[in-house]
Amino acid sequence: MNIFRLAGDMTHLASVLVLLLKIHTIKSCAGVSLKTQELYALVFATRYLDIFTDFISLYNTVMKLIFLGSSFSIVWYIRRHKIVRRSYDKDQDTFRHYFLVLPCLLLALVIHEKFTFREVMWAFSLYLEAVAILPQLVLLQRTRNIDNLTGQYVFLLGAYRALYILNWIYRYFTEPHFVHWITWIAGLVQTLLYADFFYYYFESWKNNVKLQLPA
Amino acid sequence: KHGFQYHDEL
Repeated sequence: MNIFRLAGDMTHLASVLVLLLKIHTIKSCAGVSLKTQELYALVFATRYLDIFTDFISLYNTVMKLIFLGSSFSIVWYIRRHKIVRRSYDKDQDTFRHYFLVLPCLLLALVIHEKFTFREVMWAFSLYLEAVAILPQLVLLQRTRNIDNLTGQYVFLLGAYRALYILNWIYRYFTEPHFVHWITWIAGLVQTLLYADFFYYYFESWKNNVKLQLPA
Repeated sequence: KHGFQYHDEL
């Protein structure tokens, strides 16, 4: 474990807690894309298949349970909770996320570290996570007023993967044989997708104006 | 570890 990875995990944890807090306290999911939340639940479900078979550390297992639990409960809140679901804007959250799942699955069947179920699922979860934010970014461009919590959620989600890139660089130089091309490329693509959001997020923060993404 | 790389990251 290194400081970049710990900071990345804590930033990732903060992003899901910010979102859960928003939905649980103000009972609203306005501006939140259910599609992105469903994709993230699928990312964790396919990435943490080994949660009960390979014990790496208490930290690793606890964090996996938190990410699985939070992502599925956010999906439950937006789909089932009688008050929260009313604030879900399904007419705006129209990104066909199934068009993201299939190409990621096909790519995982072609490019993986080993042709085993778990490794293909691992590669699938990496490719899917790289594009999972797209429905949310599209929704933010459509809904003019982005509330602070949703903006913070997206920012933290992007920042966590950027910190992971520093972690991979650190591990590459400190650990022999630490080479994970698939993870590195997927993580880089994922972070680049946030680039324009980061730009507008910092602009709004610097000029102290409401965050607005160009349509 | 050579070859099969275990996944120890989240």
